Amino acid sequence: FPIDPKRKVEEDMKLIQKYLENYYSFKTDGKPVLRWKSNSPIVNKIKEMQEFIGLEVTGKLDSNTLEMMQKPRCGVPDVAD
Amino acid sequence: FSTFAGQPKWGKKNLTYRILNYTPDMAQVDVDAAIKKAFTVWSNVIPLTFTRVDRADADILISFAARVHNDFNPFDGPGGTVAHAYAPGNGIGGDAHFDEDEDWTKGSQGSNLFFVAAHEFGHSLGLFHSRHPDSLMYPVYRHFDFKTFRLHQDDINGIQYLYGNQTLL
Repeated sequence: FPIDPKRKVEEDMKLIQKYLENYYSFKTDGKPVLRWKSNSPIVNKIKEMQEFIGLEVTGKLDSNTLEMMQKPRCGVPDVAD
Repeated sequence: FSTFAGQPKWGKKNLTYRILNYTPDMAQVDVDAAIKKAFTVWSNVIPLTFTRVDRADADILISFAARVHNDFNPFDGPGGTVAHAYAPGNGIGGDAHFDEDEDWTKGSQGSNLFFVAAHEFGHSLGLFHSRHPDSLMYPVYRHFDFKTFRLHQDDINGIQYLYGNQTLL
């Protein structure tokens, strides 16, 4: 079956949102973030995560960032709540 | 390296630990050995000792659990979070929990218990995550070479910042 690109993007967005909530104290109202704008809270958090982990800081869901987020890791957050 | 907010650390030199249960993934003797070796990583560089006990009042309680396990930080099934531990303190402080849904091993397949335990015990002693990708306290699991494993200088600097070095014994 072909991959639905829209569905893939939504899954990636859910993944990063959950990751940032779990490990980077990202606060949401429980609703999925559907659109990103530059300097929005989630983009700033992605940049924070990329900087901490040692990735290129783009604020975007590039392949390196997605790959890193899918690796097993410690459950202690990387930033204090 | 970095420490938890407020820099919590143990106020005594001789700490005790208790293994509350075992993973079925490994022989018990191998779990015991991995845990002991993980503590040795730290006791080699700081003036603290770690003694295994079966008393309920051990400083560091070690357990394997899946999903919800009575600490408001449920595990997430296979992959993702493999373990977590708490900063030094009373009660749950210092305790280390390992996700039973992972495949725990003493080798290079799955999640190596020694490596993860050594990282978690860093938290039990007061270290927070490091940004240095080669350090033990880097948050992302990586495969490593048993033969060449050494505690990274960043980890040594961090733990000795909290407890001093071995020569102070």
